[in-house]
Amino acid sequence: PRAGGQCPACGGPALDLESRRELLLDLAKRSILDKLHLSQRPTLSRPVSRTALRTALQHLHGPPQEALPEDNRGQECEIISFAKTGLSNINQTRLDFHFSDTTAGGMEVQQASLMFFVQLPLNTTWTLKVRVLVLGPHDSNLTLATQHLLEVDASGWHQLLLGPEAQAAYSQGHLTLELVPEGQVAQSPVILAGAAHRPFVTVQVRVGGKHRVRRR
Amino acid sequence: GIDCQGGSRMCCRQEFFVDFREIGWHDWIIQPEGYAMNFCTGQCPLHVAGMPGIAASFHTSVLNLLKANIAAGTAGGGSCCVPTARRPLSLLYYDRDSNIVKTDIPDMVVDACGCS
Repeated sequence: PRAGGQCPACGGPALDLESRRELLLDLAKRSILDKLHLSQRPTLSRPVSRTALRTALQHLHGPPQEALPEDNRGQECEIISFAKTGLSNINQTRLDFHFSDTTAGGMEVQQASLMFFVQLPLNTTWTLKVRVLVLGPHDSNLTLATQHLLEVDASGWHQLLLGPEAQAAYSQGHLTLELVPEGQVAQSPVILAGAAHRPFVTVQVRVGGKHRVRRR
Repeated sequence: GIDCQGGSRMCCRQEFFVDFREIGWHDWIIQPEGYAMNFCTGQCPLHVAGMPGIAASFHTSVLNLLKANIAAGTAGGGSCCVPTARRPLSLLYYDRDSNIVKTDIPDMVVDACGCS
């Protein structure tokens, strides 16, 4: 409506178009931040390369499988976290993952898996031990929570489903994985960490869903 | 529901696109580039309370007429132009640790408006 007119909905003084636009954009911003449980927009600490982003997005799952009733489905999220490669040497590769927004109300980890790229010499099979290290409850030392063994017999991307210990570490905001080759191999395989092959963890999470009430 | 056109003063849905580049959020929101938020505006005189946007049954229509006739002249208590259908917005964004998050935010797009 023209400036100086009357608002058709509430009868108050009509806003000029520019002020109304500002008001609506501000409303849109607040609506998005509220529903993402964010107090302000994130400032990016370490931008991710487009190559790593594209590679990771190819591994994102589609829409949630089971169609739960609206009232207890909560908001489903999928999170991809790229590894910050910690101290590594020829005998082991350490990968650190940080998750700070795990405090959103009613966070429930559904599934977590590690994706990593291996360059393997031809016709070799490699046994890899993946150790899940978590921060102790009262100190900053890392303790072994569990470990998985994985047979790798070809170069390329490999996925390892992580169990409840890694999921619990996600909820605490910090997960460390150590990849240790088992046994002796003639030529040591390489876990690539370049832009297009950065290892990453995908976590499927449900936020704010009502916990299922067991009906007796 | 009814989309606002020209000088329409009755309850309708006004299209409104939020461009994330315009609000400077295109660096942390990866996809989409914006979204149609839309909003409801316009008047809801008593005799259309409960009309477009909420399928007005015969019962509702009679009730509206009763309300309009009996309540004619009484102040206040008008009905409001509100969203009657909304859709989620799928978002792909970076969190403050540069993790990539994909989520569906419920009730973000107003699809239809009607009188409460």
